Amino acid sequence: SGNETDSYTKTEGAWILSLQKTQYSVNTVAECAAKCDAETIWTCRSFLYIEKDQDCWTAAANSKTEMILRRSSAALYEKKVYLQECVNGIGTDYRGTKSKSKTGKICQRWDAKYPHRPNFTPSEHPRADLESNFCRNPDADSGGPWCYTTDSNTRWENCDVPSCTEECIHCSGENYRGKISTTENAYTCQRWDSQKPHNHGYNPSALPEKYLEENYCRNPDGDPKPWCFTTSPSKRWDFCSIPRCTSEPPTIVPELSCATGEGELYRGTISVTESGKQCQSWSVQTPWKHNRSPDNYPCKGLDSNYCRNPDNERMPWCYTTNTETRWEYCKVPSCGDAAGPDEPVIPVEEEDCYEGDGTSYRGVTTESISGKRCQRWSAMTPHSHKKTPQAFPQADLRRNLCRNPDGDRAPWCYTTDPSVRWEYCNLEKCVNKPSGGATPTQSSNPLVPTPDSAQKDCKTGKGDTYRGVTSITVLGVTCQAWRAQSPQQHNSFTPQTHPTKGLEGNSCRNPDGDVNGPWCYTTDRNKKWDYCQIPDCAGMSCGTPVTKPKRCFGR
Amino acid sequence: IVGGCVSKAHSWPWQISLRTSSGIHFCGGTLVHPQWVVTAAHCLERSKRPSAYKVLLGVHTERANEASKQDRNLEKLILGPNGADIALLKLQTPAIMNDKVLPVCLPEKDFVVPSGTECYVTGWGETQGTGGEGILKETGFPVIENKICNRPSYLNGRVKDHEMCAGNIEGGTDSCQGDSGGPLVCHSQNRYILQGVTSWGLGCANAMKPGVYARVSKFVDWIDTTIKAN
Repeated sequence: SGNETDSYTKTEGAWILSLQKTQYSVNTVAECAAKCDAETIWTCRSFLYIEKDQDCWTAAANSKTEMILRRSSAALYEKKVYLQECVNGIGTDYRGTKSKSKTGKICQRWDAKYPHRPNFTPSEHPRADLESNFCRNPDADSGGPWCYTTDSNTRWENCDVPSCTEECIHCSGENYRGKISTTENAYTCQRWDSQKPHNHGYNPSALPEKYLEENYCRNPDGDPKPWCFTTSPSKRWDFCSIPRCTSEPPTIVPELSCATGEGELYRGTISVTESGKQCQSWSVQTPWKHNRSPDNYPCKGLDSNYCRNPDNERMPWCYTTNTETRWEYCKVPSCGDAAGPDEPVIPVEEEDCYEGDGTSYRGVTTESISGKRCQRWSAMTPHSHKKTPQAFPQADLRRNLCRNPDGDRAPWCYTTDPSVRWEYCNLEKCVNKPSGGATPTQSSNPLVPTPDSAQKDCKTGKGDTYRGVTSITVLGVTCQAWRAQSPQQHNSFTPQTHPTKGLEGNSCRNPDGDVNGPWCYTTDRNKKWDYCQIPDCAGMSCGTPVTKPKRCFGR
Repeated sequence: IVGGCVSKAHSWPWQISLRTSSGIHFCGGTLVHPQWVVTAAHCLERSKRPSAYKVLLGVHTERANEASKQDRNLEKLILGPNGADIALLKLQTPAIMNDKVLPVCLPEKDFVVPSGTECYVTGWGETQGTGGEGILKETGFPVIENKICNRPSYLNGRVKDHEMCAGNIEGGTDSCQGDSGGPLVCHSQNRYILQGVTSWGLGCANAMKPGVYARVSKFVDWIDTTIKAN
């Protein structure tokens, strides 16, 4: 029915290591979810499902405790309840990681006997997830989650975990996910996925990392607080009035002497711009009037006139005291990377295609094969990772350019879509490039533009609509007929289950919209399935130049 | 184009050079059909007569001494609706499509390019000393939502719904005089789509002063009906 996975958050292309993990063979993702829900020996917090292999792994860990790895064709499903850091009602279902009581005392581990001998232990309450020293509510205390404290004078204390339904904002509400949909001037908000009455560029599917749900107030653009487009034709947008939370704002680890990535955590005292101009104090409005005030951006450390990055800029900056220059970037040293990986891209002559496995690719593509925008390599949201410019200094991990730092089979990137960890990039292998790197001379043969090449043996985009006759995989193995069950047994993709996907004969197809294109089950017993190499139809119609542009970007 | 780089020859095959009848380049334009070019209305202020202009296609240099050059006179000039800065030029004879001359795709009606999308502009216009004079240059930058672009520190409410902004907040690269009428294209699903027509800006390449482009998706019906009717 599709409801079985509603209590899970899905991330495509993700895999997790877990010491406690069990493998099952299942027919559907729902069956895999049922296996996770039925685990009794240990607490199942997530499961991994590989659709083509019908392979299911249930796991005790989740992304809060373990590093997520990249894995093609796998999807990680995490139980939402174990990801939430807020409480519903009195919080008997709270499974978050807060480990301090409301007066700031560090919690005692639930399996510890000192300084307090506990009445509630993990062994006596196995379903209460009394793990580590996290706040829990095993006895339905009306004050919400609590813990025994490490202070010998305070046996226990409640933890003051914020409510999931509390409508409030921390900082400038960048992470506000509430449901208020009326503005401070009483306008009703327009749905983000609607273009009426106001046409706009905040398309939820193009900006998945902004959580532009329904018509809820959001802050996708670094404004001082959440806002929305309104349903009134005469008022394009308006701020929402959402109270500030009384609970503690998210904690950060400040960087005092250098900046990582875009420097949003920099809290040092440099107050001079890169050209030597003195910074203006953030709390004053002269010589430059502005709204980047400490009141509007309370969590951004806008102290004195120190360089900061409160609004997702490229690096820390400040307004200057020079009446000719409103603002300028500062020269804050980069933590552990003197080369400055995020300097503006210097245009270079490159073919926008890759050789071999693409390790040497230095082109400018920033889009994944399914059209998703790449996440910056130095950013840790929406996907936290270890493929940083500092860790891979030779890999040219600038900006959000497609690269192959880890010897994968082609350039790839983390995507800005929280539900898709990574994808290969929208790039093709270089073919028949003449020695010397010169652009091939093109003849001026007449070329009549045609709308699409559906009948030709080539694919457009991911190849979902490919109906050609290629039936050999990239490794030269013959494809198995879709209706056959030997040598590969399968029931995820058959002509019966997917009648509209063209699963005829043994031709390569893409019934599941695989971002890497058409594939097939193989006749090789040792390889259940593999991709097919289908040429792209580009070059046959409008907007598809024969000579690929450089696409140089920036100064 | 200020900043950016010199393009690869014929990699933007829809770019045309709009010239005086004597052959002086003054604006860009975009081939959207073998016999039709989209440009900016303000490029046509000097004369209402088609004979005052000509269009060069298939060229990479401003000198236009390439063998691939196609030279066309104009049959009609049609200005966009309601004074918008967009216009259509009908060529007297259709251009010949080949690997150096190819139309760009048009967007869906009313499509709004998502904020932050990386798009590209091209032209033979002013470079403000950043190099590449006389050769078709290109540069890329993100689209900026009108809400941001109309902030007081940016363009302070000057940008209309039928216009769009694109540029780098720190400046340094932009379209400029002589690029007017030329294309702003965005890559989507393996093709380039004409989303903007270079229109105006407050200077060129200044910080927090992005370029403004006619929003083509607002004029798709007009383009279709005009081509069909003419």
